[in-house]
Amino acid sequence: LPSIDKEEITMAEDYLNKLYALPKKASNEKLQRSSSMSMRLKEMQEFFGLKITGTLNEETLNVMKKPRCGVPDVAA
Amino acid sequence: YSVFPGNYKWKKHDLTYRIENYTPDMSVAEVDDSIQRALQVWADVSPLRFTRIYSGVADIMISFAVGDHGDGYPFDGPNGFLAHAFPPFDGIGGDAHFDDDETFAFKSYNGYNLFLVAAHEFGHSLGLEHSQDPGALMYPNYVHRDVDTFSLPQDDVNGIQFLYGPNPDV
Repeated sequence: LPSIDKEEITMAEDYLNKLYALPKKASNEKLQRSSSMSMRLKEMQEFFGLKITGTLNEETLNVMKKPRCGVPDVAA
Repeated sequence: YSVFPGNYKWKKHDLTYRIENYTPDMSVAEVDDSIQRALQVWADVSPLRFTRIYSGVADIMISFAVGDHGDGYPFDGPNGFLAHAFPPFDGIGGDAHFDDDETFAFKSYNGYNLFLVAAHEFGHSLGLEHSQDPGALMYPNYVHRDVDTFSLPQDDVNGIQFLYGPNPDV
């Protein structure tokens, strides 16, 4: 993802963590974090009617950057 | 539309609200008017009625706060998250919090229109979750609308009437 910088990835993780209940703890934390991120991304992309890829892309980031309500879209 | 899982709704139709503090972005009268109109959009299409109180605990406590304000859901500074509200239940349920790091506006386009943000949040206060309909008031992203001609979108009308029924006075 050459066009997406580290700061945007952190922002995206924070967005998914707050609004799509990204689990913080897992036995294999790195692997679980990666698969959870993909799963939550798919949920988020589906919610907003975006192309469902499970990966962070410009279209998804643009939606994440819009001002919004802080109530989760998908309950934990 | 969507409702919170677990059938969160008020078991009464007469609800109270209290404005605990004010944003410096607008006059007191402008905040009062924005909040009153934001509640009225829901009252217009449902049996719910709202009465303002000036002391004690209201069903819907309304406040402006920044950063970590003690509810476990800290605000994030300018832009990003503008506000949040809790579904109907005892205690903090129904309460609406607005991020005072934002610039709120009464009529101008220089800021987030408080009436629109508040009307959305009060949807949560009454039991509605976010809608996937981009035209709905309960869509999660902020969309500026002409507040002088605003009428509650049909998706939101359907949602509130699913929970409480129609306005018996209409």
